[in-house]
Amino acid sequence: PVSLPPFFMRGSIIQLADGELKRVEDLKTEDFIQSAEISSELKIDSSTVERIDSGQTPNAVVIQFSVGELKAQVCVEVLGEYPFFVFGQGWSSCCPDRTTQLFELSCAKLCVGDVCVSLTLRGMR
Amino acid sequence: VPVFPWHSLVPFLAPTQSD
Repeated sequence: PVSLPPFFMRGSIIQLADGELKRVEDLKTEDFIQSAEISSELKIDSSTVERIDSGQTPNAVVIQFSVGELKAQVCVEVLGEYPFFVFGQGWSSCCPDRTTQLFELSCAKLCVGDVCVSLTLRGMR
Repeated sequence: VPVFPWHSLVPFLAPTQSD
């Protein structure tokens, strides 16, 4: 699993596609949808959590997603505290307590059936 | 203060290319 990027820290400044600046903790589902709508390259996909298993290292988890209309199966291995953005809910991780502790980012528990925001390239299907 | 692009925050999950 990759080390955790700095932009999940509470207070990080995020630039939306229209140039607007928001703090990471203030992002809403619509911000991602609207940003993708004006992006020429990126498209939002809905990725449903199908399985969550433990990974190779103690804090790692393997999350299996069903991605997009084609329901492509994609597995990612991340640290348990890595947050995903769930549609209509916001930031969620497998270890929300650790996410909150490390990033001060308030976080729900990521569960099987949650639908996460993910990206694909436009023109790819 | 660093500014991060919105698309860094969500994973790029590419489905296997079909047709």
